[in-house]
Amino acid sequence: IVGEYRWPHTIPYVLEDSLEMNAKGVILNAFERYRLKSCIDFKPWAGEANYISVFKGSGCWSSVGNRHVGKQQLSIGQNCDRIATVQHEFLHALGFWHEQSRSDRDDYVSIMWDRVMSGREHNFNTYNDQESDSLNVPYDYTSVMHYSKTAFQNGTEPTIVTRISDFMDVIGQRMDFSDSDLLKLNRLYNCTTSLSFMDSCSFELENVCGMIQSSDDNADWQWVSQVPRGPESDHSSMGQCKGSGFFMHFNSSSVSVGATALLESRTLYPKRGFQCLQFYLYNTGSENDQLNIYTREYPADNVVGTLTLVEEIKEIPIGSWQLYHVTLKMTKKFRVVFGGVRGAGASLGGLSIDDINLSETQCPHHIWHITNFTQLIGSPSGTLYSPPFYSPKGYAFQIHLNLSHSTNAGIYFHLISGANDDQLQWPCPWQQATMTLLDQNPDIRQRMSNQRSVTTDPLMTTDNGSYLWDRPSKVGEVAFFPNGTQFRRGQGSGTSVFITHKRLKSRDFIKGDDVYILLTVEDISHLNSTPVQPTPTSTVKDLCTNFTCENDGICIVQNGKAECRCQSGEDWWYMGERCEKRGSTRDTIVIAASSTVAMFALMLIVTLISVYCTRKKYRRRISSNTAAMTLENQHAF
Amino acid sequence: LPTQENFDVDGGLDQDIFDINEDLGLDLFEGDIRLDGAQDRNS
Repeated sequence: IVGEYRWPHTIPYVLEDSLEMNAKGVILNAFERYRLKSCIDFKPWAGEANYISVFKGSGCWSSVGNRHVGKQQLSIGQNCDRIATVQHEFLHALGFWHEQSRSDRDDYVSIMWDRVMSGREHNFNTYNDQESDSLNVPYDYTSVMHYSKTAFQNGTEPTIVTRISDFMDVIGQRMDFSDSDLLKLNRLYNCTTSLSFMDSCSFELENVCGMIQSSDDNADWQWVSQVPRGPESDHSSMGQCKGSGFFMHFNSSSVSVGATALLESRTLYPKRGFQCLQFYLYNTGSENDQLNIYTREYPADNVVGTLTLVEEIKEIPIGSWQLYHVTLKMTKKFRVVFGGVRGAGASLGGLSIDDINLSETQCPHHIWHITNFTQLIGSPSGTLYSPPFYSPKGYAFQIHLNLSHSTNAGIYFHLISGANDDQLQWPCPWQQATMTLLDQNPDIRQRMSNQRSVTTDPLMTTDNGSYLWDRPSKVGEVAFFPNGTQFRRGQGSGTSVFITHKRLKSRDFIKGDDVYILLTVEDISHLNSTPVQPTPTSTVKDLCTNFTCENDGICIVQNGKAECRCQSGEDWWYMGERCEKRGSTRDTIVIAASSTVAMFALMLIVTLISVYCTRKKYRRRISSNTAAMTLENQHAF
Repeated sequence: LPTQENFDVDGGLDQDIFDINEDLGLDLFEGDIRLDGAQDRNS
């Protein structure tokens, strides 16, 4: 939107108590996507003049841009608790219209007016380029702000037809920001950095992202595009592009057991104090070859740095690219160090790494790696259950991915019987399960991963009266692991429309016929408590109990009397005994100006009347003198 | 909730933002935009 409707880069917000618990967690996850891909950040409101109040209204909606009204509402109502929906509504608040309302949209889509619900035609307005500015970014069919082809349809035929037919099932994506969404957002807010992105490296350039070979080792990592014993190609482009597709390789077959090769990243400067390192690893050496992940930290006076072993990655599967995550907690300048170690046993190859991403975000708790994926889509055998996992709180769970439906993939979260059940609270309270289908783009900033979350509400019951999230051994069904072990599986919660098969086959969700589902199960019970109110003293309680202040006014006792203290902002305030009236500097100026004008008008009227009276009086005097003069003259003749 | 293997939070419907708002009878500007006074007149 044209005009000064931008927010400051850090936007004050309030998550109102009316929001559903799952929605609160999803909103906080959406903030993390803004922090990774743009310079927009969010902070709890601390009295700033303007802020966004996110509440559970009817439906999902927002205003466009910063309206400078103090409390600006944004509704995340029932069924709006999807991360891309939240991203969409916040993009409105940040100043975005819908993509197909651009002034140049008719070059790219056709609106089929006869298929639009009657009375809803206005939803297909366009803005002229005085009201809407596309910031020199081409039309974007993949925008998270684009309507889908079925928007406001009166039947079953699409209301929007893209002029390039391949985009018919692309428009209306609700997965994540598109590249162009981010280009516009970062241009609109003059972003030069992001809060949580640190580095991304796919080794396509010979400078290998500024990484350095260590001298404290026995061998170097080599910059290659293929290795005779595998991998035949890199992970970034999977060998699709001639002349590119490089990765780093440690040839363990050329060194003795125990020999090492250290590859160090460039120096990095953390802001948040926690990081997630992600990379792909391929093993063609000995099954005992291992990769050690170190950090080299540089406290103020230490130029050499302190090397610390963070994780040993062992039993690396032979012959395929595998995704790994390592959690770091660095607070000072540091390097990440990849240490290849030759293990016992024969080696005909070695270790390869590619597509490294480092960000100041939380790592997922678990990864579900599904191989030979494509054949499962739309197949009766496409009903998959993940291995069992444990949440940080100790709840055992399992994911069910249903690919057998003809058009959509479904995904569900199940609690299952586990080793800690006797020590855990039942029904399971407020654990939010977030399931992410990973878009395996080499650069984390360009991934449009598809994510949904469900939260265990301890009070939710099924129609046979049992609690949905009760102990699986009590309410679950008998099930068996592939090795024949019996366990209990609780009822699942999720969605049958997680992603369409068409979208599933797009982008890099499937790469090398492998798919990754990232899993996080977080305790969000802390989001449940309304801010702890100061325990009221007896007088405040009595006098204020029946004394209500409007517009978020606060009741206090002053001189033994209940009074309201009203909210105020930079250029607005509430007033009156109950804060029922709203004032603003703009109103005051208007009042002052109009009273000045009124006063001036009154003075003018008074002046005119007095002039008129004076003249009338004067004229009368003259005419009476003249009369007298005439009489005199008569006598005189 | 019906006792079944899975509880579908979307009720089996792949509803976009605008479908959700339409079903609630909200006739918001372009489906999910709330206009303030000035914008309303312009639009």
